[in-house]
Amino acid sequence: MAAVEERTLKKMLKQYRHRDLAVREITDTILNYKDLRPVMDAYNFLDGSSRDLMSLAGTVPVCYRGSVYNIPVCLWLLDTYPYNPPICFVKPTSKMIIKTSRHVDSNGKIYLPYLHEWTFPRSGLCGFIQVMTGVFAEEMPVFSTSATHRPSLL
Amino acid sequence: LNGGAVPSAPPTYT
Repeated sequence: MAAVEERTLKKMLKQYRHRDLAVREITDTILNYKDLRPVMDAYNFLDGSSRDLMSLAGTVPVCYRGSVYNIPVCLWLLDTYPYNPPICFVKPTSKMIIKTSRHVDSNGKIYLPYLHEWTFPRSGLCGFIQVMTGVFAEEMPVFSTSATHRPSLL
Repeated sequence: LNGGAVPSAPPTYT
């Protein structure tokens, strides 16, 4: 599956202040995580305002008790990205429930020190996803309510 | 565009 082309990303990110840096980061991320794709959509801020932002939506693989699960996530990028951290959510399907923890709240929002301590260029999306999947391997953020799940064995 | 794997999660915890 081919990655989205750079010039398409540039068009999508025309309102981003550091577009070239953002394009490089996103390209790198979707090459490493094949089940994430870039999507422009309306992001609703807590103050009620809304803005068209890019998100990387899809799944990331997490190894949990010997099986690999495709955990659905959505990583929103502010127009100041990569100088501000992504806003990240677990997105349970209708057959999943969120297990809240100190890292994930009931809305699925993800809280990790990596995000609080975000400093570009030391921080980046790939680094964040590595940390996030490592944390999820210890503290699974979603569980299935369906009995018919079929995990892929390692 | 990238493809999409089917989301999955471990069975309900107790």
